[in-house]
Amino acid sequence: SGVPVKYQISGTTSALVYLTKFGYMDPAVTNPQSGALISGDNVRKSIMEFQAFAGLNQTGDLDKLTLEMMNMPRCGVKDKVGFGADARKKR
Amino acid sequence: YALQGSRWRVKELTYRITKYPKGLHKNDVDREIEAAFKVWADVTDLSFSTVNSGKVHIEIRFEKGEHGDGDPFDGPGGTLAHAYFPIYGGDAHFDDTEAWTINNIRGTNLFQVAAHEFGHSLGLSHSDVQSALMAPFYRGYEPNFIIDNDDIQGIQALYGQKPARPTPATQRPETGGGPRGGGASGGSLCRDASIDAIVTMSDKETYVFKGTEYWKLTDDGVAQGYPKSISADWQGLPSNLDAAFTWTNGKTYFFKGGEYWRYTDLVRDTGYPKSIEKGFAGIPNNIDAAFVWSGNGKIYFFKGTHYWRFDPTQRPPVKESYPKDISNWEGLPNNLDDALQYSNGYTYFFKDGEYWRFNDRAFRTDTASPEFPRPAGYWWFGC
Repeated sequence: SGVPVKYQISGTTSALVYLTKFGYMDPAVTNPQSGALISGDNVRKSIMEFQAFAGLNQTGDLDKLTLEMMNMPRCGVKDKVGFGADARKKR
Repeated sequence: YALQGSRWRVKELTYRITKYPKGLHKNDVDREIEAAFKVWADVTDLSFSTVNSGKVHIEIRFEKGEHGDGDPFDGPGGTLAHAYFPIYGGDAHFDDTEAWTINNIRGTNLFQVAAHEFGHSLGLSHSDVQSALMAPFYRGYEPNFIIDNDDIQGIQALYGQKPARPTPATQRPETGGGPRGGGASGGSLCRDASIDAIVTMSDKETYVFKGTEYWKLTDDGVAQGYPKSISADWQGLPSNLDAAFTWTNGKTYFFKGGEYWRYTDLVRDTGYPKSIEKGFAGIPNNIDAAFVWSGNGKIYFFKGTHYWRFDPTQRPPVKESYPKDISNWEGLPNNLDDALQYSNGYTYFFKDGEYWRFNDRAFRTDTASPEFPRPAGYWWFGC
């Protein structure tokens, strides 16, 4: 149970997409068209927030357990709504 | 728990499934969705009813990929479903490329995911309590689902407590195998819940055999009109059986002493009984238990402190490395009464009126609350 069908998230880039999708990073910063330089501290902080939420040790590193958790089947609703209003709209 | 910030102003909410999944029967989906709403109705003053036309509060759809809301599904695994908070309409969408299942360890359990999504539809965000229903990660099938106190606190912060006498349905019956609702009584099975044999036939009906009698099980206990006489209904089958299983060919095999009987439905096949030595070379007489593991089609026999794996497609069908110790099956006792792989994918072992549930993915006896072993009378025979 809980074994992912596919292993989508395997490195920093895909992890950033995940962290952004689920509310741990500001989409304005991670948007590739923004040209923003993402600081390592920002990434580590976001990873630590995710680790805390997922009940993992807060290392800030994209370690094996963190990647495993990111690849778990899950609900598509954001864990955190920290960057402006949740813009979801019905239909 | 975490509250999103919006909630419904009314207590009577309506829903409709406007697009059903490919792989499940409509009636089964209706039942699971109703059960998922009941999780929340049981701990609040909310009520949920399905309507077939007009506007509803919560629309439910099974969709693939992009489905019109700008949040496309990603295929099997990954995101399973999403739902909208009350202020955004409350709708719940499920990824139709997932293998949605009901009462089965395999696939993704529809009831659990739906109950989680409806938590969002009612205004709950994700919880960082890992045991909570509102935790964002799918934990796998939980046959004995119990809503977490964290979820109850969260939903009651939005809608208050249930004012009238609460119904005890925060625990979902393990329908189709295991904890049952307590319907028709098992009679003498309730005085002593130890059994001789238990088997699920090819028609999916499960029977328990004990002494000279047998019972048909239902989701609520035992069927009306049971026990019945083995000798009256099962032509040529002896009393006080040792074990039974149904193989992948649909035939049911019963064992006693050094012999076995083969039945097609309730009719004995000609030429039986035969000797175990002849039909199941390598398996001892007077076995305790037997079951077929659907994962590999192999038959497992148990006796005393040992077990044997029988593979009819191999010669010899039992490898030289057998017998092995039952202690290899973490948490299982010796000297079993019988075993059964149920339609939900779990394997159940019975001994002295108690039963253990084996999780063949973790390969150990399941940990759950209440703990195993559990009394078979209460959970299986409706006592």
